[in-house]
Amino acid sequence: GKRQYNREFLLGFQFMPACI
Amino acid sequence: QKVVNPETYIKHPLQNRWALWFFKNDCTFAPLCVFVLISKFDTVEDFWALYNHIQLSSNLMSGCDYSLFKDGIEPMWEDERNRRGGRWLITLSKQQRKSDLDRFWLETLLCLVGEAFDDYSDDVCGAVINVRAKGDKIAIWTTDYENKEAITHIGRVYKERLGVPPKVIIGYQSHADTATKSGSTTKNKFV
Repeated sequence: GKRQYNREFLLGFQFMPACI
Repeated sequence: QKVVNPETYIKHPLQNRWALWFFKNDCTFAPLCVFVLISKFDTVEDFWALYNHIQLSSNLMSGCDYSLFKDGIEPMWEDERNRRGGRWLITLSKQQRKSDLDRFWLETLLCLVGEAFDDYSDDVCGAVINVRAKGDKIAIWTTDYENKEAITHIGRVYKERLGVPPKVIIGYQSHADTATKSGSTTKNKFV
């Protein structure tokens, strides 16, 4: 299937510390 | 040894790789007036890393565009995937630059990278924001102006996601009609 992400899920990552 | 949850270190892959382009429309030397590729990304984390480090659309000078397209599709009508396509167009009033522009553009980006249009997301090529003194525009570009089913599904979901009131009509226009229009408006293929 498609990798779908809803807006709340996506917004939850906006200010996460960046992965290195 | 401590077991670390993979959620904390594996980036979340997107369905597609996306390319963000920048265009400045009012350059004095035409040959230098080209699309500049800012960056490509294919994970949720890298999307935000890019989004958080570029100017908001409302801070751009008039004449500038951002375009987000699937990797491999150029942000212009001439591209093979756009040639027979069209766009759902959102036109904003001058007042809406403060209230809605950045919010609408982010929502548009989230629709694209999150594949909000279900199976019809395959018809999506990208999205463009035009910052203009006379009024800003945001559009989602799709690949086939004859694919009514895909276009209407995308339009319905998009309008709902933007929170555009039901009484407000949005239009879908083919790029061919936009390119050959004589006046300032292009006829809608779908509303």
